[in-house]
Amino acid sequence: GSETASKDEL
Amino acid sequence: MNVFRLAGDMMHLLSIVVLLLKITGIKSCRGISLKTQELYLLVFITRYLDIFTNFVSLYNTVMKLVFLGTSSAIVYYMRYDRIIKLTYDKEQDTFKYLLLVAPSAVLALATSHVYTVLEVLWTFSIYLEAVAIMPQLVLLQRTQNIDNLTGNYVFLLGSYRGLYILNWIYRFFTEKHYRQWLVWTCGVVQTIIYCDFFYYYFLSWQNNEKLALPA
Repeated sequence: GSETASKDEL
Repeated sequence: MNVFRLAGDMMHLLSIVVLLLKITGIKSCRGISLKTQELYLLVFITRYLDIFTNFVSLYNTVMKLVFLGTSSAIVYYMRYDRIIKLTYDKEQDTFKYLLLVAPSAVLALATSHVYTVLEVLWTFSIYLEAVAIMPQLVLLQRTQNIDNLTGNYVFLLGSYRGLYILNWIYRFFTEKHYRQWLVWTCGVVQTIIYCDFFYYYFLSWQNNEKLALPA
């Protein structure tokens, strides 16, 4: 998994 | 950013605006769960702690500030506004915070990707958002004569979740390294929680009747 990818969503 | 994500964010924003307009316009928060609103505020606070350290885009930063501001305003009005607080169905809004917060905290501690304060709190916010609507749905079941705005509020919120799933499907196929099982699982669980509500919402809309959820 990529732990930072979703930080661009709200 | 794809069209599903943008539409999802707009639905989310619209749901909050509809709720704020209802509360301040008719000076009533009847049928609205303060517990759900406080849980959403907690979701936003724990998720957006990175607001100044992790800059993504002006859009993201502005939206985060808007979500924090508007949900704080809703909680403020429901708790402290002289007139509005009198319309809050406190006796009906009985769902226990701990029932949602404790499992979310335990799961966050157990499954966080990295053990930093920000990361654990972010994971906590993902779990908590999935279930934060439950006090509101329980309150809706207990409320006779659900007004249109309350029904529309929950409908818009559910639409936001549905559109985010389309956004994830889109990103899954268009971005090579977009794999987020935690976010996806919680998002799907959250959307499933709305299914029952959606069923009765469409039924009432089709029959041109007032929305009522069976107890």
